[in-house]
Amino acid sequence: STKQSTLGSFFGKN
Amino acid sequence: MLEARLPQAKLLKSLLEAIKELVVECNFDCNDSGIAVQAMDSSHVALVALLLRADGFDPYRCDRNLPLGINLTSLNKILKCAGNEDILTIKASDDGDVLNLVFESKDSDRISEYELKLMDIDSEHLGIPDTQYDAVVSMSSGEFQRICRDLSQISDSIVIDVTKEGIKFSASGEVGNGSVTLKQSGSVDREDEATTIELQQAVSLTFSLKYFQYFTKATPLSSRVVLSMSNDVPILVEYKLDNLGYVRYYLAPKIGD
Repeated sequence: STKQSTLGSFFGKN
Repeated sequence: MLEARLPQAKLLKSLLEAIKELVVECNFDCNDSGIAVQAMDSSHVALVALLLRADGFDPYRCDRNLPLGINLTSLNKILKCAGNEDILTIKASDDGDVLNLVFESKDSDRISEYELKLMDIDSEHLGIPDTQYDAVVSMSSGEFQRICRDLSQISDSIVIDVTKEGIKFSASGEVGNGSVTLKQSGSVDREDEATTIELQQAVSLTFSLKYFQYFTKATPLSSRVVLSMSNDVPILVEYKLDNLGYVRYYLAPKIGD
């Protein structure tokens, strides 16, 4: 099964 | 202050269609180089990045950084009052709390003026790293839209596999399964329909189809779409706007437990 990731785990906050 | 004029209101209408399903309100960041939007959907799974370069407008004037906080539902209501072929001018003053929109018919015998109330939006701005992707696929935007629509009949997830032979979209659900494969094509008559693949290494990724269906609202803006992918990182889905800029979407993948 797969789980939806979120963008926060790839892109840093500016 | 900002003053920007577009020869056809249709373009802004189409841009709004391309983002309003994902985002309810966002800042349009205006400066002397153009207008940019970066906004995430409420679940922080998808992000839209929009750029309209200053030289795509005629004229364009913006003296300093001006963030225009806009509720897209409200903007949509006002843009419904514009004719597709109307000349559109938007204006905002530095300290104003409204955006002026002027719609002018081509023969200038009808001029309508609206004011949209602006809002203060505290938006989270993400730094998107410059990425070398393992697979870059350029294909017909209409074909991509059709594949997303067709496979959404089967499942709410889509698997994308790219090899040097082609790109395969597949879905598996309760009714059964389905797939569409596009081969890399060099000999099609119409350039708009060709599929081209630049591949460093094969990729296989799973995404929520719902977001792709939101992204494909941008189809009227460009005959081509470019999908940039590496394993286990967000996909970049880009629609280039002729001589104006781009609409880019990023979508976080579904990852195996």
